[in-house]
Amino acid sequence: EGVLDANDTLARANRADFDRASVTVVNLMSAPGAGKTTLLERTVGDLDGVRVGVLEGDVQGSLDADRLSALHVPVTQINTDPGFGGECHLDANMVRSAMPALPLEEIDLLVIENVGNLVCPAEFRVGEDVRVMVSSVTEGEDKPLKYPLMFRACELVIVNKVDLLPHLDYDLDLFDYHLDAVHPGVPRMLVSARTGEGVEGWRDWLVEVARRRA
Amino acid sequence: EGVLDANDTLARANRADFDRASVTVVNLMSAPGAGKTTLLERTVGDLDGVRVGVLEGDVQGSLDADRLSALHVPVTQINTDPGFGGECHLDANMVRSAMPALPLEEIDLLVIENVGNLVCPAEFRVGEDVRVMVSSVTEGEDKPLKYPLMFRACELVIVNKVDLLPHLDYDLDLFDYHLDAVHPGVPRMLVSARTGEGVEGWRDWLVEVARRRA
Ligand SMILES: Nc1nc2c(ncn2[C@@H]2O[C@H](COP(=O)(O)OP(=O)(O)OP(=O)(O)O)[C@@H](O)[C@H]2O)c(=O)[nH]1
Ligand SMILES: Nc1nc2c(ncn2[C@@H]2O[C@H](COP(=O)(O)OP(=O)(O)OP(=O)(O)O)[C@@H](O)[C@H]2O)c(=O)[nH]1
Ligand SMILES: [Mg+2]
Ligand SMILES: [Mg+2]
Ligand SMILES: [Zn+2]
Ligand SMILES: [Zn+2]
Repeated sequence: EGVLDANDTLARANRADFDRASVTVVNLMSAPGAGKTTLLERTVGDLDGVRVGVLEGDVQGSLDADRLSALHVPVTQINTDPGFGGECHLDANMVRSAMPALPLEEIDLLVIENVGNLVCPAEFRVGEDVRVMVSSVTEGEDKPLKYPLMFRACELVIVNKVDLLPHLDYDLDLFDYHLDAVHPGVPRMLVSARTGEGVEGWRDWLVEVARRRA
Repeated sequence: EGVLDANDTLARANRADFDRASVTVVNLMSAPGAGKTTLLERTVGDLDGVRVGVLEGDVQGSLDADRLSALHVPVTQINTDPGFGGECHLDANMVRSAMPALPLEEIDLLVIENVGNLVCPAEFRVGEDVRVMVSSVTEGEDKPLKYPLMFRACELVIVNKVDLLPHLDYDLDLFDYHLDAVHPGVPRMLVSARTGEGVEGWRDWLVEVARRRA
């Protein structure tokens, strides 16, 4: 338990720095390939005047950061390998180490795209204001029951890839039922990052969260 | 590094027990929801006379084990939470703790379905003969570059959910190109656990691996 206490202390220090700079921070999590980066590609370029930055967390490489920097949005990359032993999650220390590279004075909203993993990212606070997860309909309806901590830790569950529903044996009501079993009433929205369906709602949500602070 | 050394020692002890019982062990890994359990549902019931058992690794619950025990195949469940701190992977100690419950005298092949996670399961040997991973076409072509350790650690990469290819912007050649960049020439097979396409190849591969030992 000592590891999580030390992490919380650093997360609070990060929080204080973000508050001083009046930056709202969203921690975006999901299983690998659920569509986090694609959703960001569709939204960060135009957020109603809210100035956005992205902190990309990946084990290796900068593929996601490269996709987003093409949109002229400030993006900073953290790699857990080699920097942090190849960890499958971001923690407060990693985010703290990236602070000097973050243009906090120039942004209103920082989205942290966490490492693709449904287990431990939800255990480590990094200094965020709010946590959001993306759940793809291609993963099955049972994920809330199998990976409950993640679904409980989030304030919003984005159900992505709904364009594929006609081609899947996926029961949206069953997913909702399982989600309500682990996190009753948590807000959820149906989107397709590919077709754009529902993405307006996600964009509005981000603007509203950024404006909460103003 | 000490953790991995201790783990390797236990993995070798597991290996020795499996060898004594003449059981071939396959460690099956993937991101959450790639289709491991669905593939096993399609194959373990009828493997050309090879007697199969399954060891299910999950954070919580027995949903996958329940699906498989309906096929009258011996299934044993390991839960990392509460037993092992909610870890996002199986390790050799967890598998060792399940040994007494495994019907090793009655089976020829043990498939270990690991926790859904593309990062750390590949770091922990558990005493397996061979490692296989499932990569779903819905995850994107970039996963071999983003999570290279997993793709390098496996002897076979099953590309699943090919029934969805007509509805995705997924480029199979690009995936192959990225896979060959991290694990040149690794055998791969295209399957759909939903329609049954290519599943015969997976079944034959399992029979052949089990017979290697005979
Ligand atoms: N379209 C399609 N869906 C599939 C296929 N294989 C599995 N699925 C679906 O994918 C979802 C997840 O499948 P599972 O077999 O539970 O995946 P898993 O890898 O065992 O998941 P975890 O054990 O939680 O990591 C379910 O909704 C399945 O119906 C396939 O070949 N095609
Ligand atoms: N059909 C469909 N595909 C999608 C959608 N959103 C994303 N994808 C595809 O899903 C794959 C993964 O998308 P990414 O945005 O890279 O996923 P991610 O969550 O950022 O992945 P990691 O960062 O590796 O965890 C890509 O092939 C995308 O094109 C969607 O709404 N519908
Ligand atoms: Mg991404
Ligand atoms: Mg499964
Ligand atoms: Zn982790
Ligand atoms: Zn792990």
